[in-house]
Amino acid sequence: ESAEAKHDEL
Amino acid sequence: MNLFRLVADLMHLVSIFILLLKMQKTRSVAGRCSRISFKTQALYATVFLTRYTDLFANFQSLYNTTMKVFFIASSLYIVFLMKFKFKATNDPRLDTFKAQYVVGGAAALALIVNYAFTVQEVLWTFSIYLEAVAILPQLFMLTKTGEAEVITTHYLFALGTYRGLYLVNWIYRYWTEYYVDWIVWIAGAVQTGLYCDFFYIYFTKVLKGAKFELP
Repeated sequence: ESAEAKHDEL
Repeated sequence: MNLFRLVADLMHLVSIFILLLKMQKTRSVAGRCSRISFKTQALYATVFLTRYTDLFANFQSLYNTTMKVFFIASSLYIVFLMKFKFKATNDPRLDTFKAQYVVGGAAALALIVNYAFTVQEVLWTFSIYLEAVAILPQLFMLTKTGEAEVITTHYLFALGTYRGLYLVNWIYRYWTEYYVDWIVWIAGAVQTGLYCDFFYIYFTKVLKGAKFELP
């Protein structure tokens, strides 16, 4: 899982 | 999405609406003792612009995208209002917190402590560190003037609640989906900690009808 994909919070 | 995070995000929205309401109502950003820090608002605009660089590349949900657009647009609008429309009423003599140091500190730390050394990741990490301290110019201003208008304290309370609920959300997410994000957690804990003094006075004075006044 890429680092970008896990930023799901605002 | 869980209830804690949803309510937190809604409190964040509420805080922005309170700020816009206050600015429109008083037609200024500097009521007698209700000043809003331009530096804090400029820092928030910087936070959103550097965090949501994935706006077009990474679609999560309509909710996520809508909120991102709203946070970017509203923060830029607030900065615009303070810089141009209500410029005459914005008193830089009270907004004396050295914001360049926290920007520099957040940038340096983002270059050293991050998940991946890419432009987007470093910008994202920078935004996390910067958000943690973005409220400092506002709190500093409050300390300097020693008192605040009730609506300003409601703004800070909504912001502080938003941060506090994110802490609860992280605990919940850790237990339900084994979600771990140390950078966000530590920065978030620091950020919430900054509100402790304010919360104490808000609960002991403002909610009992007294004026927000520092001892």
